[in-house]
Amino acid sequence: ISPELLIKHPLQNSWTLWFYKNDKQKQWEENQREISTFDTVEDFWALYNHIEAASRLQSGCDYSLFKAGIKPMWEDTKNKSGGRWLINLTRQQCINDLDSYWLETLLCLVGEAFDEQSDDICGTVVQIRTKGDKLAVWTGDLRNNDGILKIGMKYKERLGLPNKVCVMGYQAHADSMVICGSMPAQNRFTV
Amino acid sequence: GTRIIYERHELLQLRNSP
Repeated sequence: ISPELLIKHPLQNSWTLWFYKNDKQKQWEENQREISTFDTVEDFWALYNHIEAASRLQSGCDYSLFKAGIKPMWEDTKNKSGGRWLINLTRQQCINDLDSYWLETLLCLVGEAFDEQSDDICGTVVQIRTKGDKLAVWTGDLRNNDGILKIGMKYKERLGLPNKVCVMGYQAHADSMVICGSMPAQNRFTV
Repeated sequence: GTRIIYERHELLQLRNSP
């Protein structure tokens, strides 16, 4: 038997998949649960093939994939100085593209698609919401302007989002933490 | 140092690997 079939393909990083379900009787942190951690391509697929598709989750649920050791929350030391590239999906995109966008995002992260900028990647979150689903890639350092822009451009290219029609914004977690109500945080960068 | 990078098609090819 070829060694290729016996040896799993290692990933550059270990990743943890988290699932959030909005139970209002519990604290936010209690609703965020680790599902599994993996560090090979085969184990990534074993997990992905096993779980419910994002589009089939109830409103209020999230999937998050973060490097092992980083919690999917602003307050984590690896996240708090950074921000996120955020896509607010249109109604049509929610229906047609959510699952493919989410998978493409996962492939970008586990495959280290951002080259040397991949070190600044913390994770990704998909949020299923009645008002419109959201997809975001989180990075760790707001000061890394060049890296943030390269990540944004590469991400937009991988998702196949048309350049002039779709503008993607990057928001600092520090800004998101202090906004009131449903006002969106300002975009520090756009692509 | 070296980085383990997988192209999109490489990851997809392994999706149904035993």
